[in-house]
Amino acid sequence: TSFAKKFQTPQPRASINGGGGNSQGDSYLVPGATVATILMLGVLHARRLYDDKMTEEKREKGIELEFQPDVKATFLRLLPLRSMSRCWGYLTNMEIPVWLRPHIYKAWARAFHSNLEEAALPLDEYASLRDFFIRTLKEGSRPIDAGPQCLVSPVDGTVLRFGELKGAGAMIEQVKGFSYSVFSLLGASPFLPTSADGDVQEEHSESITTTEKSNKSWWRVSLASPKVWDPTSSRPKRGLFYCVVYLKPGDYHRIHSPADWNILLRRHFSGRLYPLNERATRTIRNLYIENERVILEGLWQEGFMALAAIGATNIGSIELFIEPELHTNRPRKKFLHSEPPEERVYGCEGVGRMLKKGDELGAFNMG
Amino acid sequence: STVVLVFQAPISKLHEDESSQEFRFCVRRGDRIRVGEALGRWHSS
Repeated sequence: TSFAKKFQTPQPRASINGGGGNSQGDSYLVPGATVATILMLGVLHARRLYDDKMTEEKREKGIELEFQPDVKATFLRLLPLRSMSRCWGYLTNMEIPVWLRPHIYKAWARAFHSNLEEAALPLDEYASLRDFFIRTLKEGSRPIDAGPQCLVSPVDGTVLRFGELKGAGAMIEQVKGFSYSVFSLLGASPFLPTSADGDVQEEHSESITTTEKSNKSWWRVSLASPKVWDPTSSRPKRGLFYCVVYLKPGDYHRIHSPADWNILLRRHFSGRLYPLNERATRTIRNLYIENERVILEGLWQEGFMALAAIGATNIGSIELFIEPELHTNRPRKKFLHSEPPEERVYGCEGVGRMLKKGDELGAFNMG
Repeated sequence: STVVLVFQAPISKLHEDESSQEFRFCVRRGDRIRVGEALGRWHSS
């Protein structure tokens, strides 16, 4: 409005000596811009709430949203999301005055539905938003299911997908109409079962390397190994399963071990940092295999287990308590996004990092 | 942020169809879950 008024009724510039002719117009400029910005943010927020509501309604009706690439997703490719993420991390790591801390954290909790009563420390003891974000919880806030035949959730979040992976080219559905390969997600793994029928229990107990296995064709194995009674054959077969859990900004962001687990290696893919919200999963191809991620692989009582912690724009770095020296979301040395993953084997001769069910193993950090 | 868990778990020895799996997820799509709550269970036969 201020701009419009200014252009419609041009007035002589106020001189140093004389003026004051346009001072009233200028005084409208800042409030006008502020009001326009607030209105714009309000409209965007309302639109987002409306979209979320519509999505929720569709989900309740059982209508599954399909993959649908759009212009915004293409535009995201052009943005320096990693730099923006690090900038966000820098800002959120700044120390907040003690008197202001409870107000900011309460506002955050209101906006993202966090439960502040679970926080282990009083709010004014979190020096920065980043510290608050990866806060620990009060003792007993997350009881661990102690059942011996149960796998527990490693994080707080929303279950997006789960199921069994079948066939040699096992695919995980990102959203209806688009899937990605588990091998692309985890990388070339010596432990990942490759058998199509899921009967891969020998992977656990025998030390046959992938190379050796690939050299033996199925008929050679069949002829060389006559059918004899084998005590291990009375054990149930094993299938390969997956579960995808999404963490909203207000969720507790520490990662725990889903079972008693021996982690044998860690793989770090330095990729992009797209957002991972519901809209992004519907519009960005290969979201999970393009984003920066840390893969932990190892063995548990039932065989193979891998956990992929995938970063996003606002929560870009992944911290491992079992390997504090690992730093993710660093400035890139190369422009290309297809760098090979950096891998570290924990220990040697199969001795890795032993974790008990429920042990903390890492956290997602801001920026 | 997102976590993808990939793991082996027991399935029935005789049949491999959905109904005879021994490992079963005890969550549904869209469920809220917290650390330590069961994702799935299995029963040894």
